Amino acid sequence: GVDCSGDSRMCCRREFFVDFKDIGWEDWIIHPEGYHMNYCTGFCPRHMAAAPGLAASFHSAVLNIIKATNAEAAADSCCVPTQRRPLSLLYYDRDSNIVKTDIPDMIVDACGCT
Amino acid sequence: APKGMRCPTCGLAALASSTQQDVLKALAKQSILSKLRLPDRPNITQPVPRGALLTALHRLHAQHTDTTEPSRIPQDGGTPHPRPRVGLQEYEILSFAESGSSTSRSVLLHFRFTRDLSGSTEILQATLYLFWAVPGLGTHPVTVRLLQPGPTGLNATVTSETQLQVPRSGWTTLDVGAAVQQLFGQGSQKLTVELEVPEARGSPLLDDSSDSRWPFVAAQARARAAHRVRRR
Repeated sequence: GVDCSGDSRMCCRREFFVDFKDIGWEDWIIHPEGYHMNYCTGFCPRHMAAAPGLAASFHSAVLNIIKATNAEAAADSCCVPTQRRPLSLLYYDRDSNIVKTDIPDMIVDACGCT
Repeated sequence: APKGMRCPTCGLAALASSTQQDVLKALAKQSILSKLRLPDRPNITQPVPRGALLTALHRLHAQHTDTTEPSRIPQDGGTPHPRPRVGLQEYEILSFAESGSSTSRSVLLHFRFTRDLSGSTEILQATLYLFWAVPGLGTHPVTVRLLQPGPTGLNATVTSETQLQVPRSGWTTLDVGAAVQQLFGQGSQKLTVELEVPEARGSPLLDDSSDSRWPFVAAQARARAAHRVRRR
């Protein structure tokens, strides 16, 4: 995955942090202080249309060439999360219980083209 | 994306920076609430004192380091067996006691569990933590009863009764997993614990002013697996 820098327009991961104080949620979320959400943005040209891990594969390279040369048959590619991790939260629920849970797939760690 | 359709995040780039921030914040809020199965953010009217929270977390952490692998409570209340590792969302819940009516011989404690998880969550383990304030020497007998309200909320029934001999002041734990699981299974949220001493010796618990020794129940829960049908 590539992190966005400068004015790069290709598919990359942009960091985005939501501070719970900013949104007035610090009274019910005890920990952490915010959410490193992050998101994927940027263009995915046809020749990049594959998961990053498959790029070295001969077959995926052939498929990409076919896609790039046969624009009519190919679907558009999107810049999407390819790696995510859970968000651990300690919070008060509606009955003032204190709950700790790991919400899966909440933090975007890497992006790639579909 | 199908041919001619825009990617989900394409629209975001076209927005002004401040609008982009607002959209992402709204998305973050919506995402957290939906994953926690909350219709909206909880309104905290009675936050737990910091001392009580820290004590509960400390005791919970100490228990985790003592037991390498938490056990699963079987439906029949028999011997616990190891918990299978699956990729379902898990929860740890701390419910602090609300004081009910008390006499010179007995104290009622109410534990209200989350209605957001009730019914859709399986209780793996639950432990009641009580801090005894025992005056003088010698052991002190205490009867602990777990009560569940009837269907109308009244006429509580005793689901279990345990006799304890308290030798000194300090924390005691009691396994209440089966009772809490039964409670969740019935869609109920309130567990009542009655503590009774044989003679009028006053409350066996410390008074409300001792925040860091507030009784609590620590429960481990897991979202129930959705029923799956596979076709080959």
